[in-house]
Amino acid sequence: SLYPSLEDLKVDKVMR
Amino acid sequence: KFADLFEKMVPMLVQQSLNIASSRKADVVNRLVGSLREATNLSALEDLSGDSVPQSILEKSHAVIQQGGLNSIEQLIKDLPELLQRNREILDESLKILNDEETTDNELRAKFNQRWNRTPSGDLYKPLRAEGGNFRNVLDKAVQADQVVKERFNTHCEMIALLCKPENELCSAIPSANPAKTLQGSEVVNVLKAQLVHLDEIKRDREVLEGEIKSVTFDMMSKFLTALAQDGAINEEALSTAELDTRYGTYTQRVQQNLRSQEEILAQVQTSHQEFAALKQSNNEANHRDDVLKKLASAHDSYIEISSNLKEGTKFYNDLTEILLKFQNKCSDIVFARKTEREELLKELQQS
Repeated sequence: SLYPSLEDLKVDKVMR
Repeated sequence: KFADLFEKMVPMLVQQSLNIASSRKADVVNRLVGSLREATNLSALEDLSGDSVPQSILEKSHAVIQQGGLNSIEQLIKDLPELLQRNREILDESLKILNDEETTDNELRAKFNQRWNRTPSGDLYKPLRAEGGNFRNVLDKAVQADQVVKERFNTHCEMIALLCKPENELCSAIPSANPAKTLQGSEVVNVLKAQLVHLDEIKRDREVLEGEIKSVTFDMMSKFLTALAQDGAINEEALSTAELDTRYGTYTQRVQQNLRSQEEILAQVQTSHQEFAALKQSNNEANHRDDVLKKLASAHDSYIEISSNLKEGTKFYNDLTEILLKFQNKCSDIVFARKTEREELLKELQQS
């Protein structure tokens, strides 16, 4: 896919 | 009006000879005409036209039109910058209210020193700033993606527009590979044309010849009757072949001549056709047609790709907006809490 995935943003937040 | 009923009555031998002679004649005529017909078939060359729209391109054109054609992706591409800007603004506003509050907190700390003993806003906001940083990275990547889509669109928009045209316009927009047209005036084509004209003439001669052969009529009756009267017998074969020779001799020669000249011309056509085919290969007009057809095919593929990119991009921005709005709420909530706390602290300080 061309656009960045928003999933890793959510994962990042959950981890923090 | 007297009609002699017995005029046509002849001796049985004469009648039989007549029958045999007419079948001989029919044989000769069929043989000559048959060879003429066959020669005409041989000389028919394949149709060299090459300017209709290939089926695969037609299918691709229908597919693109069905999906909305150029307009639909043009509109989406126009929307991308606005979606990006909207997300940027939300992020910038969120970070700005954090910055403003932090600045105020730092100023008060500088003013009251250790009496301003609450946790510094900088420390509190660190995770939020990290999250903000992530958002900024994601947006930067999205900008690059937008660029890729735009470039891809610019590269193919002309061909995509062509694909969206009605079939007749599409056909006329594709350079024709019709050799006769595109190679107009080239030596090989002129030679080939002259040979084909010559071939046509030979064909026409054959038609005339065929007509003449069929129209030959002669009557053996009197010969047979005289032979019967003189010799008491009829040598049908000798008489018929002699008569057929005199009647069809010249025609047979003309048919042979016609066939021979056709063979020569066909041999010449073969060689110049090979030259022509080779020329066609190297001819940039035909290559140009291939180029356009290839571009049309890849325009279709890119159209599909661009459509899915735009769908993905639009979804990305809309999803991100939701996340950023939540982030903005979080920032404004914490800043609001900090302000409330600050005011209480200020009040205490003033009282003390």
